[in-house]
Formats: sequence, C-alpha cells, structure tokens
Amino acid sequence: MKLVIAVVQDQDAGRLIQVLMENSFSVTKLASTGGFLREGNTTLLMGVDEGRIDEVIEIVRKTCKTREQLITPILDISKSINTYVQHPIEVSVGGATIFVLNVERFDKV
Amino acid sequence: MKLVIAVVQDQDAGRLIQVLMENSFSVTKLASTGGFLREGNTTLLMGVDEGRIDEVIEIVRKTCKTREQLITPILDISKSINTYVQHPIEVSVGGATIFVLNVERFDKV
Amino acid sequence: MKLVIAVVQDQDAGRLIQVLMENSFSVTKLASTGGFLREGNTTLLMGVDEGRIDEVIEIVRKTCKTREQLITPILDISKSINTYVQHPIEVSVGGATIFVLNVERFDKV
Ligand SMILES: Nc1ncnc2c1ncn2[C@@H]1O[C@@H]2COP(=O)(O)O[C@H]3[C@@H](O)[C@H](n4cnc5c(N)ncnc54)O[C@@H]3COP(=O)(O)O[C@H]2[C@H]1O
Ligand SMILES: Nc1ncnc2c1ncn2[C@@H]1O[C@@H]2COP(=O)(O)O[C@H]3[C@@H](O)[C@H](n4cnc5c(N)ncnc54)O[C@@H]3COP(=O)(O)O[C@H]2[C@H]1O
Ligand SMILES: Nc1ncnc2c1ncn2[C@@H]1O[C@@H]2COP(=O)(O)O[C@H]3[C@@H](O)[C@H](n4cnc5c(N)ncnc54)O[C@@H]3COP(=O)(O)O[C@H]2[C@H]1O
Repeated sequence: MKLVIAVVQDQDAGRLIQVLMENSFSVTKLASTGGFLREGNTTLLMGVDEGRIDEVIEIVRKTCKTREQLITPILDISKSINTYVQHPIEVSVGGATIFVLNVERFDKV
Repeated sequence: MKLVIAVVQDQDAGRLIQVLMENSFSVTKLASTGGFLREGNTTLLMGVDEGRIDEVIEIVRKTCKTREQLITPILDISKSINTYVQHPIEVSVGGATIFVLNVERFDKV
Repeated sequence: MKLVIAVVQDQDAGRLIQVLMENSFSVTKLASTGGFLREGNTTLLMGVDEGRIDEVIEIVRKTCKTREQLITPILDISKSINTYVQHPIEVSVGGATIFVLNVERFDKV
C-alpha cells in the first residue's frame, strides 16, 4: 500500500474523483490553498495498492490540465518607486503535483 | 516517531479526539470529504511514538463505528433508459481507514 | 524529495508562507484544528529537495513563535463537586510541529 497525495486545481477535482471512483480507487478530498497564488486548490489522499500506482498517476495526468494565470504582482513600493505601471505576469499552473509515500501499515477498523 | 493518518466519520471524531487527549496523544484535525459518498468526514494527523502504535489503533477501533448508508445512485439516463425506478443501495462505511507512515525527522521548534 | 508537514499557529502562517515563497519553496496550505485547544491552526505541506531540509526548518524556526494560552479546563462536575472555582491554566503552544517524510516518487503532470 502506498499513499498518493495529489495537489490539483479545483476545476479538475470533480471530474478526477469521478474517474477514480469508476476505476475502483478510494479517495479522500481536502480543501487547500496554493502558497504562491493564494488561491483555493484541492489535495487528494489516496491509499493505492503498489501495483496500481502507474495507473492512478496516468488517470491524474489525463484528467488534469495545465492552465496559465495572469497575476499582477503585489507592488512593493520600497523597491520600485520609479515605476507605477505594474505589468501582469503569466504564471503557468500545472495539472497536478504528486507525492507517493510508503505506507508501513494499513488498517480498516 | 510515526505519522498515523486516520479517516473517520464526523459522528465519531469528537469522542475519538477526547479519548486520545485523555491518553496523552497529540492530534491535528482536518475537515475532509469522502470521494464516493461526497459527504464530509474527518482526517486526523497524529505523530505517535513507535511503541504506542498498537495502542492508538486500538483506541480508534473501539471508538469508531461502522454504519450503513442508503444512497440512491445518480441515474445515468444513457445506461438505464428502460427503468425509471432507482432502488436505493446500501453502502457500508467503516469505522476508520488508517495509514501509518514512517517519520524520518520530527522537530518541535 | 522529502515531504515536510508543519503544523503552525494561524498568526504565523501568512508571514511564514511569504518568506518561503521569497526563498523559492513551494507550499500547499490546509486549514486545521488542534486536538487539545480545539482552536484553528494551519498545516503546511512542502515538497522539498533533500539538500534544503535544514534550510526550510530554520525558516520555520525563525518565523514561528511560541505563545502562552490561558485556558479554563472544562469543568467535569462529577470529579470536582467541592470546588466551583476553576483556575485558568497556562498552556504553552509551540512555534511549529514538523514531520519530515520520505517521498518515493515525485511527479508534476
Ligand atoms: N516560490 C515560487 N516562486 C515563483 N513561482 C512559484 C512559486 N511557488 C509556486 N510558483 C508557481 O505558481 C504556481 C502556483 O503555485 P501555488 O503555490 O499557488 O499552488 C501550488 C501548490 O499548492 C502545489 N505545489 C506545487 N509544488 C509543490 C511542492 N513542492 N510542495 C507543496 N505543494 C506544491 O501545487 C500548486 C500548483 O503548483 P505548480 O508548480 O503547478 O504551479 C505553481 C508555480 O508555477
Ligand atoms: N484507500 C483509501 N484512500 C483514501 N481514502 C480512503 C481510502 N479508503 C477509504 N477512504 C476514506 O474513508 C471513507 C470511508 O471508507 P470505507 O471504505 O469505510 O467506506 C466506503 C466504501 O464502502 C464505499 N466506496 C468507496 N469508494 C468506492 C468505490 N470506488 N466504489 C464503490 N464503493 C466505494 O463507500 C464508502 C464511503 O466512501 P467515501 O469515499 O465516501 O469515504 C471514504 C474515504 O474518505
Ligand atoms: N504529535 C503531534 N501529532 C499531531 N499534531 C500535533 C502533534 N504535536 C502537536 N501537534 C499540533 O500542533 C499544535 C501545537 O502543539 P504544541 O505541542 O506546540 O502545544 C500543545 C501542547 O502544549 C498541549 N497539548 C496538546 N495535547 C495535549 C494533551 N493530550 N494533554 C495535555 N496537553 C496537550 O496543548 C498545546 C496545543 O495543542 P493542540 O492539540 O491544540 O494543537 C497542536 C496540534 O494541532
């Protein structure tokens, strides 16, 4: 048993959970926030049999999309007193960030 | 030190935390959602000394109850055009799903 | 790659995330609750390269403060029928509780 932790965009979470259910995976969903964009995203916890790790990562890869976000950096007056025009910058937010951890013991009680 | 992650039903979480506190365990609670029933549940994070793993799992086992839930499957028109009567099905939701992970380093700062 | 899980006080979380961003760390934030004080706190998930573990723990140590909390224990009538005066007790809440876990596989899709 491995614990797969996937951070995905909110827009993909519903569809991803549906596909995971149809493929007999079990999932627990946590509401989360990205540190950089400070926007809501979704963290999924999945206990997955060792032999199905590639399969679950492939489902995440196919279901989750990369998106571009335009952000206007918070103006730090002290550093840029000369320029008041803040150009928005484009940040690419990936489909998913996935961690696979080893589970020493798995119990259902 | 091990990290015990336990997904439990909301109805058992309050009582379980109380018993864990009385037994000098430390717990951090996260609100979560089940992937299948889409209902709220609770995910507990517990850093536990290796020698007390059996004890904490026993407390979870005794405090958390299995319950039956009746759900009416979402009607997928394309698959069941002939039958409009959706029979509710019974889903058994276990007391707790428990993952024990190894902690390489534990710090309190 | 290691997964660093840090439980910090809400008052320190905003500043901590800012410093982590400035030092090119990535962070996912989860709202959480302490089991003992039943108060809101913050759980951070950080995938960190093995060579930067000391650096991230040092940033957490410098940014998060220990605070004293006065709590009035919930009166358990059956145990203390003779004394109605409940003296508040002082509980020290640490800067941060940090778990470092090994990541077997890390993917960005
Ligand atoms: N310190 C920094 N400086 C400059 N740019 C930065 C940055 N931190 C993040 N970014 C950029 O901003 C995007 C959104 O990051 P955010 O932290 O809001 O939301 C993140 C975060 O919640 C999570 N995440 C990504 N890598 C992580 C890691 N190593 N540990 C924990 N969470 C991670 O996945 C979400 C999407 O990440 P993704 O890498 O696709 O996309 C990131 C990345 O392109
Ligand atoms: N391997 C795992 N990884 C991560 N989280 C896990 C997990 N196994 C269980 N959980 C968590 O524990 C809750 C209760 O699971 P349990 O297996 O007792 O009870 C489950 C199970 O009897 C059934 N079920 C779950 N997934 C299913 C699926 N793909 N197909 C059919 N039945 C499913 O529905 C009940 C409620 O599931 P729900 O998803 O709402 O809520 C789940 C989920 O949040
Ligand atoms: N091993 C572990 N596993 C998972 N999460 C952990 C943990 N150790 C600490 N935490 C998390 O960090 C918060 C602060 O813990 P700290 O030990 O600094 O400060 C603690 C500690 O001084 C005390 N405390 C905690 N549990 C206790 C217990 N069972 N009996 C007596 N005092 C307790 O109350 C303060 C606040 O605790 P609270 O539970 O509200 O909030 C805790 C909890 O959310």
